[in-house]
Amino acid sequence: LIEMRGIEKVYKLGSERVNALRGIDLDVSEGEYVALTGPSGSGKSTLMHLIGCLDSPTAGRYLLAGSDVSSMSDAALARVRNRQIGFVFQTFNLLPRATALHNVEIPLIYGGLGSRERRRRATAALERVGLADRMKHQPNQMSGGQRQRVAVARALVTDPSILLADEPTGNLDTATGNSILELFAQLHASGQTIVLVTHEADVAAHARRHIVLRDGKIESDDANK
Amino acid sequence: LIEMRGIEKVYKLGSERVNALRGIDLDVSEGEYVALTGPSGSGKSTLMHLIGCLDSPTAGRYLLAGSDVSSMSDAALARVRNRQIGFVFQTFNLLPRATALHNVEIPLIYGGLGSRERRRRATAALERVGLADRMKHQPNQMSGGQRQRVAVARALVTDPSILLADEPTGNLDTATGNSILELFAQLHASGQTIVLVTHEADVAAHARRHIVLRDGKIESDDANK
Ligand SMILES: Nc1ncnc2c1ncn2[C@@H]1O[C@H](COP(=O)(O)OP(=O)(O)OP(=O)(O)O)[C@@H](O)[C@H]1O
Ligand SMILES: Nc1ncnc2c1ncn2[C@@H]1O[C@H](COP(=O)(O)OP(=O)(O)OP(=O)(O)O)[C@@H](O)[C@H]1O
Ligand SMILES: [Mg+2]
Ligand SMILES: [Mg+2]
Repeated sequence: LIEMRGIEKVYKLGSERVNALRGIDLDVSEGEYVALTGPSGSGKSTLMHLIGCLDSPTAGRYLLAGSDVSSMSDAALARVRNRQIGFVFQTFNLLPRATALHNVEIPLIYGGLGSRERRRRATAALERVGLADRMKHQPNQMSGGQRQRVAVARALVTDPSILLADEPTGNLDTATGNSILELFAQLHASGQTIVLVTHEADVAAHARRHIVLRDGKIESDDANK
Repeated sequence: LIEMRGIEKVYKLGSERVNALRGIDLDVSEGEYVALTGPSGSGKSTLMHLIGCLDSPTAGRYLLAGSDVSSMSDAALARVRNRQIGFVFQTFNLLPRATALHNVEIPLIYGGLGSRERRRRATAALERVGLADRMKHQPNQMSGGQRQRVAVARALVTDPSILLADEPTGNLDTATGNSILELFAQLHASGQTIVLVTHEADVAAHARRHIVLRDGKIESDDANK
């Protein structure tokens, strides 16, 4: 499903260059549940943005479901992002002035779904993350962990085949975090591919495969465990 | 140092009321190191904002260093916040278009310090959190954990007598998180009062006292351990 060869990502800041990814080879098959860990600044979010087609690599090849992403048009990339991929951002990226319900409906608007069905699916997604009583509230009226769960609901509402979650439990207490991981376990059991970035070892232990990044390279990958 | 009696906080959302804090009695002495934990939405950040004089309670009394906060003028509150308190926000609250160095200098500008001394202290604070090579970068050019550490540096640069840190290691890997906790241990040893919100049990174990919040009330407090 995901095939990367020699992937590099350089950020240019004025005259300076930050080599965020220095040659990544990665294969992820359909239905796998992968945890990605590594030190702060090691390139985890950068790699997730590339997998999710939110950014382009500086060098290297990326085939998603057999298609070469670098040769796809912007419109085709947007369709892949909206139809196949659900993304939980490390920074949540919610619209501050829209209700939780509206935030979760947004991916379905792009998908062309009717308003009644949109509302039904978005409500169900918010119930699944335990926020049934927060539908009409805006992000700036919620706690950090509640905003994070709205971001998880928004990523799941399109029933994506690939879920990319960047630190989805970073602001959640153990019990609430476990309920989100339980939700991911159900998605994994139903065949979704999941890539999860975390800095917590016990969260990484929920995945089936563990890749460690360091300084923009894969330090270890227990793929054939 | 911190004396709260019967503290309540109600958020009014249209016709709805959210009782975020339902009667908190709390005493924190100078030099204590307190961890505050509890489920997502239990009121931790709300309580931290009240302790840090960033918000006013709906009811109850709060004495900070013997002064009744509710009777202080806005100017007096701003002076207390700038001189006595360092706050690490759960949402970092950095200026996105300013460099890391400038973000950390800002509390010193309010304090009326000269520009050379400001630069020296801000540089030292960023070095202490391991971001010496990131001084000239803006927050949106950094990783999540790097932004979090800029927020820690900014809270420490004024050498506050009270440090309030809301989830300071939420985006950091274990090694980087431990270096921040090591920094807090040094501050505690030098007499600073620290209140730390965390959802990670091993982070809470670094403190000397552990208060657990649930549904806006103190569920347990091992103050006399
Ligand atoms: N500005 C606001 N307006 C309305 N309600 C709010 C606001 N901020 C917080 N709340 C509500 O008050 C309650 C307590 O929120 P608070 O942010 O203090 O929780 P928390 O313990 O810090 O949670 P987390 O661990 O998720 O960060 C929550 O139910 C939240 O929805
Ligand atoms: N937009 C950007 N512009 C410039 N440099 C960037 C940008 N985003 C990230 N970087 C840099 O690239 C490197 C990798 O960043 P990345 O966000 O991928 O790390 P990370 O592993 O997710 O870290 P964290 O665990 O702290 O979230 C870091 O050194 C960071 O400063
Ligand atoms: Mg990251
Ligand atoms: Mg909070």
